[in-house]
Amino acid sequence: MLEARLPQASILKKIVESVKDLVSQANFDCSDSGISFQAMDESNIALSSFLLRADGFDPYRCDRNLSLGIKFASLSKILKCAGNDDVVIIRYMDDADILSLVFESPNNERISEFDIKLLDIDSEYLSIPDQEFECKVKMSSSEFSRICRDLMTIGASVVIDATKEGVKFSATGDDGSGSVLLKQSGSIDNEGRGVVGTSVEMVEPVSLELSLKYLNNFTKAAPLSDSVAINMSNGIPVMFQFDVGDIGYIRYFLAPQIKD
Amino acid sequence: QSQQGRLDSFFKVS
Repeated sequence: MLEARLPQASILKKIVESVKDLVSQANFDCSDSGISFQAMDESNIALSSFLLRADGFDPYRCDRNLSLGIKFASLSKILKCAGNDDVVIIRYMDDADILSLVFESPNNERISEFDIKLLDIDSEYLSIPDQEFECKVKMSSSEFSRICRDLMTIGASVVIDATKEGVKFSATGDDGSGSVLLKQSGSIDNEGRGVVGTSVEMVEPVSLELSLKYLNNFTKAAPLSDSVAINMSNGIPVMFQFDVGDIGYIRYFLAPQIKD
Repeated sequence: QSQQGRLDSFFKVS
């Protein structure tokens, strides 16, 4: 059986909102180390994944490895019934075909329970090797959202150029072109003002062209984290990571566009 | 002109 109590429903709500438009259904893999998932979009261009470590739950119990097939549209609708500050308890009894979600209000005076039907999903699994990236950019997630939104008004794709100076996002379209340069700033710490600067750690300058449609989907994870890490190497898929506090992360991999 | 790459051309699918 699985029983996992997450102190704040808002975390699960935000996670589901940030993947539901990219993936319609996927297996949640549960083990004694936590709950994870990975799935590609239908066109095999983007991979979404997340991990919530067992220590992010209190308590967490998973007796054996489970693969629970979930339809994201259903889970999203059910999670809308939870208050942001509700406690959510995820429960699965062995050999059942449903997953139970219990929402408890902060004062424990309102307890709601929803069951979601599980699916039998035969999904493809991508083996992503542990790799060292040539360039690691860390920047404000809200800044990242703004840049993707702004450049979408110009073109369908963005070129990300990372150099020692900083990181530049450029788009070109039929009506013109636009670019935003973020210079490296001294500290990426919040420094109590909620402002996250930009840092670029690099072995080599990297230049990649990516679809803005996908990047705009990834920005739905921005409410989970003040910062986003963009890990890039020339010519291979980019990894975007949004940390979920210190209990896990959401990662997206996006295949770059290739020059003919 | 550029063409959209696919993840399965970079990673092993199982």
